[in-house]
Amino acid sequence: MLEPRLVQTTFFKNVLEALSDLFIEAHFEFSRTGLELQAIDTSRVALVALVLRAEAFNHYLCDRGLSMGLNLADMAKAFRCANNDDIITIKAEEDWTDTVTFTFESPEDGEILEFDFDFVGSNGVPLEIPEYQESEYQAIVRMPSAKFMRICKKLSSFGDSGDRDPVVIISVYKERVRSFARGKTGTSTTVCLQTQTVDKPKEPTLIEMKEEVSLIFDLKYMNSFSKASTLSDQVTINLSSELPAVFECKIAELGYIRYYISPRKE
Amino acid sequence: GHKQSTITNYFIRA
Repeated sequence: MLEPRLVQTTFFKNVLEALSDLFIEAHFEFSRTGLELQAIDTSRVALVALVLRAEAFNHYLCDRGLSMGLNLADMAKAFRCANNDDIITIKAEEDWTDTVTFTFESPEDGEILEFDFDFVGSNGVPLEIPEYQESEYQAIVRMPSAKFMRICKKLSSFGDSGDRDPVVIISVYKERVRSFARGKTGTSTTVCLQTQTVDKPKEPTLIEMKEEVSLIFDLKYMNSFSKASTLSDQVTINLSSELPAVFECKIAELGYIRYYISPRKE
Repeated sequence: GHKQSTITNYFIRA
């Protein structure tokens, strides 16, 4: 029997809430080194990869690998029923039945909640994703996640053009990042400049540009990533016209969540 | 309209 135990209920609640809007299923892999999660959205345009090393957990035990596809909406529902300080135990039988049991134990209330999830196909993942090289990107933008969330909120409140999927155009030029969305009767533009690190040393916006670049993304992907970005103080956006964009937030020194998004082409 | 490559074009199966 395999039994990783962990106490990161709040963290997983937030991850599942962020992902379950956009991704239906995810592939989970628990190993001695930690957890790796991958999911692709139904239109196969965005891939999310979450890595959380064993050291990130208060308590983590996993003697043998445990790998499964799970429905994210069901998991989000289960985690909503759990308390934030619950201890989670994950159990799967050695002989590979096709379900996994998540047990939430509340030491304070003396209550145990148990959920069985059926394995699902997990939509063509896992994939081999090479570590990305920053030098391959035309522009790299780093900014506080709170700022990124504000920008996405502004764009999505305006960028609903009605009949088709709203998009955002992100352009980097002259050490500026411009985000643009078109609504029904007008447009919305936010321009961010590189900020002086002396004024706000803790929350700089940094723009490294090799060449000007301008890319179109579906707003729904940006919104999902902005929800996930609450897990970290900063986001990094790597942009290239040849490669999928990488939207990353690092989780302390203990892992990361990355969205790889294929840009739309005119 | 916009064309769009699928993300799986960039990565290989593990």
